[in-house]
Amino acid sequence: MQTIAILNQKGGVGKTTTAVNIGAGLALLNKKVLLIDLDPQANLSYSFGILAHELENTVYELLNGETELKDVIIKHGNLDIIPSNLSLSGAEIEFSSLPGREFLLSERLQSAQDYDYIIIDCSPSLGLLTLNALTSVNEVYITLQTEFLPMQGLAKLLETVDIVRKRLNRNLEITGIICTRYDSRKNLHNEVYEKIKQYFGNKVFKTVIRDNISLAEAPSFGQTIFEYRPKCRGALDYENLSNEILKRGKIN
Amino acid sequence: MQTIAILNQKGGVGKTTTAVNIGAGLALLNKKVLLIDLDPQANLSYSFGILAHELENTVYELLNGETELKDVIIKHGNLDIIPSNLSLSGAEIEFSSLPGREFLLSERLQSAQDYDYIIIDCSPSLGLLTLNALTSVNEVYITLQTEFLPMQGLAKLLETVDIVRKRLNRNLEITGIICTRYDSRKNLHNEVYEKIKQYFGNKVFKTVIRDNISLAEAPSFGQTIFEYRPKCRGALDYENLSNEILKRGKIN
Ligand SMILES: Nc1ncnc2c1ncn2[C@@H]1O[C@H](COP(=O)(O)OP(=O)(O)OP(=O)(O)O)[C@@H](O)[C@H]1O
Ligand SMILES: Nc1ncnc2c1ncn2[C@@H]1O[C@H](COP(=O)(O)OP(=O)(O)OP(=O)(O)O)[C@@H](O)[C@H]1O
Ligand SMILES: [Mg+2]
Ligand SMILES: [Mg+2]
Repeated sequence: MQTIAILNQKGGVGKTTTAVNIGAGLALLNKKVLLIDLDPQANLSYSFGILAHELENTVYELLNGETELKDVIIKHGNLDIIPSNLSLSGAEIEFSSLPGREFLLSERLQSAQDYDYIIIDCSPSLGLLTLNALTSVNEVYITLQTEFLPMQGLAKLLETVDIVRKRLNRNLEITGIICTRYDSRKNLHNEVYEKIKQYFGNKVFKTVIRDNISLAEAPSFGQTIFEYRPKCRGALDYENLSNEILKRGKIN
Repeated sequence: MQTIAILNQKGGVGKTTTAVNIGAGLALLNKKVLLIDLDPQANLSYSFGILAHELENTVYELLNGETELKDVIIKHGNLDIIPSNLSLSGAEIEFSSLPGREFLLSERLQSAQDYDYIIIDCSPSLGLLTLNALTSVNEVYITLQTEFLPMQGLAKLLETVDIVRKRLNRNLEITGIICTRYDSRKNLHNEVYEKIKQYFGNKVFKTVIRDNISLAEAPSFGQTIFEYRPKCRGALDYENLSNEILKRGKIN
């Protein structure tokens, strides 16, 4: 089983869009996938047409022990989804004094054993919720928008993963960099893409996710890109990325 | 004096780009402007070429009382800037048990009286730092990227402003909506823009900030759009927006 957190404390860099569409892409390759929405803004849940604000059983109730894993899962075709909603926004403060507060999710996930992939969509922060993601997985994929400002937080991001590995989760490793919203006509994007390749070498996935408005439209219909417009560039890119993830397999 | 927080807990929707360029635009109209970077990621500071990670006096030292307002300000032409850096990322937890923890910034700003505009760039969150911004200003501008996912957090955003107004700051009001990264060729953008206008009516600024790569390039040179490429669409849009802000004046 591969367990992956999609991470970047910079906002709007395609974390949710990537979690949705590699989750769906891997499910289309007949893999058993669990997607976890760990953002109080519940963008992943809304992207599947889940009316997050109406739910009583979400990842928040799972974390505070009110509900069991099997009662919180929503099925979307081949995909299992643990949704989120705004009740999660109180979680950071609410759980901050609990002993083992960074391990609430990993404890609940111990009964989730029969998946090929568990993929966690994180919020743009390095707070307690994201720490819960980082102690529940072995791998981190960073989505990077190929522009200047999104690159500024990278040092802090790598430092945080380092600290978590030393203190909380010896298995944690950044195993993939996904370049998103790339537009080859823009010099800035090409320059930043080259810098990313120089710095991260083989961790950078060969598949780059290009800027494609269909990827922004699909969630408004509650559909993955494969359901919404299976032949567009966005679908092609995420299909290629899913295949590349599958081929890489478990990194040791 | 107009005091404005640039707010949206959704990431990557142009808060920083807007703070930088309306700050600069208003300064070019000979207004005395103070820009405050309240994001630990310090994107606003980096956008002015300030090497945030090397600084000893930042907004963090101002909040915890270590330094005075005059010692933390960095000048950029006509603009005064209070920079941030990563040390601010500990602030939410560190200050969380202080009495009056939401009023640390407003207390420090009491000596900042001779500005025409104080503009605060917020991080993509509704946590303690952002609450400090909301108790320090009378007005909120929301930057909205005209796509589906960025619209999902709006209800929570409005609710938070409401709660702050009732409990912490009776003067707080959303007085402006700025549509950013707009691309008129995209149907999705036009649909979302229409919805925004329907919902917010007159609060929506007539000037829409169009998608323009120069706006993403300028910060990599430590320049505002007016310094970097004064005739590009991004400069034109932010110039028009600054003029519109000036004309609106204090809303009462
Ligand atoms: N490749 C792409 N092409 C076009 N639009 C995209 C692409 N990837 C993401 N988007 C759009 O960009 C916006 C931000 O993407 P997304 O919400 O996935 O980022 P995020 O990192 O999850 O943001 P947050 O930090 O707020 O959680 C959304 O409107 C999304 O639909
Ligand atoms: N109108 C625009 N045209 C093109 N690029 C833009 C525009 N506005 C912002 N950008 C770019 O989009 C990215 C996100 O913008 P920005 O950092 O200003 O958003 P933000 O809301 O401050 O993000 P965060 O929530 O992470 O603080 C940056 O790379 C920025 O340079
Ligand atoms: Mg997201
Ligand atoms: Mg910003």
